[in-house]
Amino acid sequence: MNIFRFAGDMTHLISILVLLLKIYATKSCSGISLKTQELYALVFLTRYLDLFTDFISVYNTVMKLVFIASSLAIVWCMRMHGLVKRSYDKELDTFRHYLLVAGCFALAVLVNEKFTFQEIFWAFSIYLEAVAILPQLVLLQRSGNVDNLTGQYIFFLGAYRALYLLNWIYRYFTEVRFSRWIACVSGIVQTGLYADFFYYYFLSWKNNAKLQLPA
Amino acid sequence: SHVVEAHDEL
Repeated sequence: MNIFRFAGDMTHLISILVLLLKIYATKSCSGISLKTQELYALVFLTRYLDLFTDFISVYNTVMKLVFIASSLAIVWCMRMHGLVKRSYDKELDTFRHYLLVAGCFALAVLVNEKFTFQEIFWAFSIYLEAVAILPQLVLLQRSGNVDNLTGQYIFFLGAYRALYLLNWIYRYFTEVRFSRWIACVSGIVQTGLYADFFYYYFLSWKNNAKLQLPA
Repeated sequence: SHVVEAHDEL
């Protein structure tokens, strides 16, 4: 474990807590893409298949359980919870996310670290996570103004993988046989997708103005 | 052969 990865995990956790706070405090999920949340639940479920087979550390196991439970809770909330469900922008959240699932799975079958069930699903989860934010960014552009908590949620979500990039650079230089190029390349794509959001988020922070993405 | 060690990252 290194400071970059720990900071990355904490930033990821903060993003989830901010989203839970938004949904709980405002009893609304307006501006949040259910499709992105479903993709994230799938990412965690397929990435942590080794939850019961490979014990890395208490921290690792606890965080995996937290990520799986919170992502499922958010999807459940947005689908089942009467009050929250009504605020869901159903007509705006129309990204065909099953295409992302199909594409990432096809890529995972072709490009993986080892042609085993677990490794194919691990690679699938890595590719899917890179593009999972797309429905959310599309929804953001369509819904125009963004409430603060949603903006912060997306900011922390993007920042966590940027910290992981630093973690991989650090591990590359400090560990003899470290090569996670699938996660690294995918992480660069993932962070790149946030580039324009980060730009407008920075502008809104600098000008102390509301976060506006150009339609 | 190239043994894939367990993924230690989240």
